[in-house]
Amino acid sequence: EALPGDHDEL
Amino acid sequence: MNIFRFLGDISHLSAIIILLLKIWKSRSCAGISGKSQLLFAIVFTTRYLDLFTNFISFYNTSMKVVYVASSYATVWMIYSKFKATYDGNHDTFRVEFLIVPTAILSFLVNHDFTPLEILWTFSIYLESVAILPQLFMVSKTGEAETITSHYLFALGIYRTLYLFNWIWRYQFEEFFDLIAIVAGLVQTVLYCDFFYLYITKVLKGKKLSLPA
Repeated sequence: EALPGDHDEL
Repeated sequence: MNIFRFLGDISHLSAIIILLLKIWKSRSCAGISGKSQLLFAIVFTTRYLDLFTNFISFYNTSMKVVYVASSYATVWMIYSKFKATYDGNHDTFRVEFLIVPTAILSFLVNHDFTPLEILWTFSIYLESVAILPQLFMVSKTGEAETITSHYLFALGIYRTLYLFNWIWRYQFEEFFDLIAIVAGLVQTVLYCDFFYLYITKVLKGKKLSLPA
């Protein structure tokens, strides 16, 4: 599950 | 990084470059929806606010800078430099019907109720519908220049490839982001009609014409 703020995609 | 995500980024970058060159070389933005380009500029601005605070990699930062700079350059060319060639009469989609619902939804459905996260979520939702004014304009004019259809194809394929990237990441990294996946599915579905026309017409050398 994606953690808030750790968006490593463009 | 995986091949689908890399090809997706390349496809996205190609779309942006194709559009920039089309307008700059032909000195005309005929057939291009300024509203969609405005929405893309908003998408990149609200998504990359962490550009200076959250360094992920040189690739990530440089691509973000290119995306933001080129989207603003495109908006500037449409609304300023070549505004005489802007076809405002056919670019009539009501963007408030896209901005307001996506803004409300980003407050209701997000990963974390913080300004940066809500803005990121808003940009994800907005991106999924940002192409609608452009597709609407093509259906209104009933046709699109071949270069514009290549632009749309590259832009549509980028998020389609990202869908495969998310399958890959779920399989091998046990990572998934439901907000991005659902929005990416919506975004890709909106292109289906265009993909069909592109493959059956443009790839056979015909002009892209939509039943008006």
